[in-house]
Amino acid sequence: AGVQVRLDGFFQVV
Amino acid sequence: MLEAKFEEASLFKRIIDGFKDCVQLVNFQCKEDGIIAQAVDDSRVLLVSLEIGIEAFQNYRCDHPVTLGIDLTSLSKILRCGNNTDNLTLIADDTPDSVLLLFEDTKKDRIAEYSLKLMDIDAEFLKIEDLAYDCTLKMPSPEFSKIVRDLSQLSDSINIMITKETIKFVADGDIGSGSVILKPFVNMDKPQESINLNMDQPVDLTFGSKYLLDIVKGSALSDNVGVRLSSEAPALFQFDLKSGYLQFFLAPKFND
Repeated sequence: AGVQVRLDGFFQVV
Repeated sequence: MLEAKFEEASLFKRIIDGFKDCVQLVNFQCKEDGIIAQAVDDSRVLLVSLEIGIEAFQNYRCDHPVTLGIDLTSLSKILRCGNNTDNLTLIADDTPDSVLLLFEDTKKDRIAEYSLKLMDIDAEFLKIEDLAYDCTLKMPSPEFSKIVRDLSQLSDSINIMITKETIKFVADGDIGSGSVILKPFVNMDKPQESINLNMDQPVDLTFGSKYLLDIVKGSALSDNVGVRLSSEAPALFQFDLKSGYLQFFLAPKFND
């Protein structure tokens, strides 16, 4: 159930 | 020059076993104050962050920062060659193309030496801000591990709900459903068996069972797991070392 979210939306790539 | 000596090879084995099944290519950044590593799984849902502080080592020396690009599958093969109670020293020069693993038996004169070729790994590094969490939970890692393993048999998702006095894990799948409810408590005689809960806001979050099954492999590192949950950020699961930690950041699932 539900849509899996990815981490990209939360953390900034450095 | 890097020389990092673990009193027991088993500690490094347990660290690597704790995350080798979810990520494969990892840059280990060795600095004066210890070793850090970070890697994201292929689906970009789970992030592993490792810090081994110098107090986790019997001896530690790192004159110049050095990055060791390691294929964990290959490293695991070599780690299996040493005995758990051996001293294990990692040795690398300042611009290494390989790392040396030296296993020394503490009871007899037996020294085994393996060289692991390093890789040039082009990995992104994610900046993890200090996040504000709604709930902070600390519980025995074997118990957390059992709940995840049990409920993941029922569904590919596990729901974690926390209210003021209750922690509820729920799985609802094709064959049926299951739930485990825990209450915070303090065990004076065996503090490591206590369940501590700090809640600012209730949470109701869903996570992929397959990722939680990866995370509980870190249980061999610590009696406890720290779980931090927020409606607005990835969950944090943390296993503390004597000095340092193994952290997993896991993105949640949302309803359509």
